Amino acid sequence: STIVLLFEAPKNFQFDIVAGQTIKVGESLGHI
Amino acid sequence: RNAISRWTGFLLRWAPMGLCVFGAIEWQLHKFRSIRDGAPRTASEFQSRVYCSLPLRIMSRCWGWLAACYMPNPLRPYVYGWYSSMFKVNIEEALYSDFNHYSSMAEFFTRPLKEGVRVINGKSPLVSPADGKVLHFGSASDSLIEQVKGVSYSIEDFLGPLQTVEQSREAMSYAQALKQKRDGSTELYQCVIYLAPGDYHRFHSPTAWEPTVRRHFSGELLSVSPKVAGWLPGLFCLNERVLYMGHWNHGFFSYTAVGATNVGSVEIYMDSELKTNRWNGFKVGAHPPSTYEYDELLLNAKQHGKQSLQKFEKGDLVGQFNMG
Repeated sequence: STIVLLFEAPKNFQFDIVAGQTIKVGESLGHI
Repeated sequence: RNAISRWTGFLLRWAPMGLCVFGAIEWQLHKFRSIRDGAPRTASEFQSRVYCSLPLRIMSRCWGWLAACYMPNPLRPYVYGWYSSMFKVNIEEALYSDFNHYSSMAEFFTRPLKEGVRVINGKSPLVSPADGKVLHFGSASDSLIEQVKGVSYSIEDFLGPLQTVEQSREAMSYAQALKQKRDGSTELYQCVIYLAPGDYHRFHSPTAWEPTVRRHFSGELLSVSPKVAGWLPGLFCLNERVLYMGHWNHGFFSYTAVGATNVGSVEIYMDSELKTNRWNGFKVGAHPPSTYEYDELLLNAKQHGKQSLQKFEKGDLVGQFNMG
């Protein structure tokens, strides 16, 4: 199963993740 | 009668061989084409149709029925223990770490976690909604966006038509029309998280936001493992999925739970009317890919004089994936 988030955010939004990493509920996905 | 029996014998003897030869030629041709074009080796239209015509929904529902069967106590440590070691389940984090607590495989699969084992990042505007593996993330401002590197899907096929007539009348791309801020200060982004069989299968809200519409797309129940996501373009538009669209304080926000063969059902705690992985008869291959019907439910109950059904805070429990 898969969760897909599609969202609008300010242009200076930066992801804090890398493809392939494992992640847990509540960990930061990105910052503005 | 002789002629018919001779023909039947001939077909029974040579048809499987013919199919295998045809499949092998098709596979080699497709491999040659993708090497020649330097493109990632993804499924051809023919392979996609063959995959979609497999009886996966029947298999998923049978699996769901089996997983819901009562598990006799003596078997629980062995079956759940095998599953935990096979799929690296961390049972110490579960609210009930005693295998004997779970009366079925399905209940074990949707086990809750202990309080406090997941800390919601207070500073970040967006946190992970689930335990899993980051398949892909990045800008989503084009009409085709990547499900994994090099393999894409159509944002319009995935979300369905724009919600308002005004949006669809705007002379701009679908992705641009989705945005709620028109001052050019925002972009569309996406993040795809894959939940492996051993992961915690409840999911949470990644931020404070308000869903205003729910779309449930019937569809296939293909596997969504990273291997298949890297092979089958448009996979997320083919699979059964439940999509909530709304807004957060930076504009448009959508949250989609995509089902898969062994995890075909999605349960959203605040949306009791939602029913997924229903039996849709023997319509094998009835749909050309990515043109599935969907049912839509306006969640913004203000139109009916009541308060809107639901606002999510960051970290709120939203729902769970069920087996079968």
